[in-house]
Amino acid sequence: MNVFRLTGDLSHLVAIILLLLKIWKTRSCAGISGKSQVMFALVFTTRYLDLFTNFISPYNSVMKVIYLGCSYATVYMIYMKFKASYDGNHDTFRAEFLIIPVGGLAFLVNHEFTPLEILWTFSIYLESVAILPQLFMITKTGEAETITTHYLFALGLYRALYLINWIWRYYFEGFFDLIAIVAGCVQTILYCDFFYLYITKVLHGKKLSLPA
Amino acid sequence: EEPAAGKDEL
Repeated sequence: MNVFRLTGDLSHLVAIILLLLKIWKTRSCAGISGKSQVMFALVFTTRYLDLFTNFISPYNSVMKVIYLGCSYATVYMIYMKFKASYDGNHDTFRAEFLIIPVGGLAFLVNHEFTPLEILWTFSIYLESVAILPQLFMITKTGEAETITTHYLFALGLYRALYLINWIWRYYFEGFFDLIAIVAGCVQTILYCDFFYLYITKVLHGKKLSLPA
Repeated sequence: EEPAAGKDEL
């Protein structure tokens, strides 16, 4: 474990908790893409299937349980509890256009052709594009609540920190996983224009609004 | 057995 991976995990945890609190406190999921949240729940489900069979450390197991629990709680709140506030008209990104190609790619490009490995690979590829419906929704609505931008910033930052973690691990442990690295680069690149808007607008106290 | 290196990450 190195400081980049630890801060990356904490940034990820902050993002997930931030979103959960935003929906719970405001009792509304306006501006949140349910499709992205469903895909994140799918990412954690397919990635943490070894939760009970492959113990790595208390930290690892606790974080997996938290991620799984929070992502399902978020999906539940969006589609059940606060369904009335779900903005389906703007959450129109065709998720199947992501899930099907990612599923096919996981079959073709993986480290080992076994169910667990293919599902893990699927979760890595899916995570890299899972935020697209959310970013697409923001372009449709033309704006985002400030708390939502903080959520997105923390979420984008987590994988950027993981990229540094992989550089660190390559130099000090000789470890690298090309699938995770390439997908992590794609994932972080997708946030670049959001990062630009976040830093130039939100951090200057402005609301994030796109030229409609 | 030792988990494949990448699988110790979240």
